[in-house]
Amino acid sequence: SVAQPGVAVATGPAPPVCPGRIRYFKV
Amino acid sequence: APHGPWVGYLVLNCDDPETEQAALAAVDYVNRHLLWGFKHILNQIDKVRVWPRRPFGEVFEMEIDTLETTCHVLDPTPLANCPVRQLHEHAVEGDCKVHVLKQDGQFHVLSAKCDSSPDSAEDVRKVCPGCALLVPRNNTAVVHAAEAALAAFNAQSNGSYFQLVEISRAQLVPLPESTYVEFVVAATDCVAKEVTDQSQCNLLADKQYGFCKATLTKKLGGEEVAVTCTVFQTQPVVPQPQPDGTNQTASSPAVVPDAPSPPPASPPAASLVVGPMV
Repeated sequence: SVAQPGVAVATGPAPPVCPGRIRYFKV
Repeated sequence: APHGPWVGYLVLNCDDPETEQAALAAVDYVNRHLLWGFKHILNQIDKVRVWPRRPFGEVFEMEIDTLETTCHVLDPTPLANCPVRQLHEHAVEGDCKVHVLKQDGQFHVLSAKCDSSPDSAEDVRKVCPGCALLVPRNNTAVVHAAEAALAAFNAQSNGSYFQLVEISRAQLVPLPESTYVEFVVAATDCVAKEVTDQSQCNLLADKQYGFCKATLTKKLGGEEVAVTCTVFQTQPVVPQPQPDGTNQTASSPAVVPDAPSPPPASPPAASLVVGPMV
């Protein structure tokens, strides 16, 4: 995030990542 | 009450280690309850929601993708050592919706529903234009190939007479024109060299299964068959844990009459015995 100095930037938990990694290949 | 829009469940990353543990427990459960075909292995976690469960624990509601391996469900090889069926072999995918309870650090599968489907012919052709496609297991040419291969195997066997238990997968190969089939056999109380009436042969009480791969090729004026079989070591019948917490004997006739018993929960490693090759 880019913000002016002294300005609070809203930070929260990162959104969950789904679907997960592909271990072999996608059919 | 929690702040914010409480939806009743927690969301985790699909690649969170806890999510993966729950998914692996589900895949293990599915493999232990497959009665035919091949073991599946985890490929991708699609969705996960974690619901609080009263009075204790939490339930992982998940959607997972699996891939078929080359290990038959009766094969005691640990899943981690089972190669994934490759695209050029016509891969098969599984889609599962599962509920897994985590309580006291342990994962227990509450429910699992899976559908499996082969890769599309178009996708196989993209990666391998000349590759053979899967065909129905009851295809006339497939059944003939399996029976011819088993007859050839028994003709060369110095031990038990083996019966056909299941045709597991098959492909029609265009060039050279041939039929490739993978099937399961079981030893009987007859001696292969002495069999006159196959209907009088009975499966051994301690079931001894084998897995065969065969190719039947059409030749001018006849056909040629090549078959290799791997006979699995006899496996003890062990109680299978059930979702409701009860135990069920794997080969209980009340559940699945005449069906091959699933492998034990913790199969012995390196317990394969290679049978004769024809």
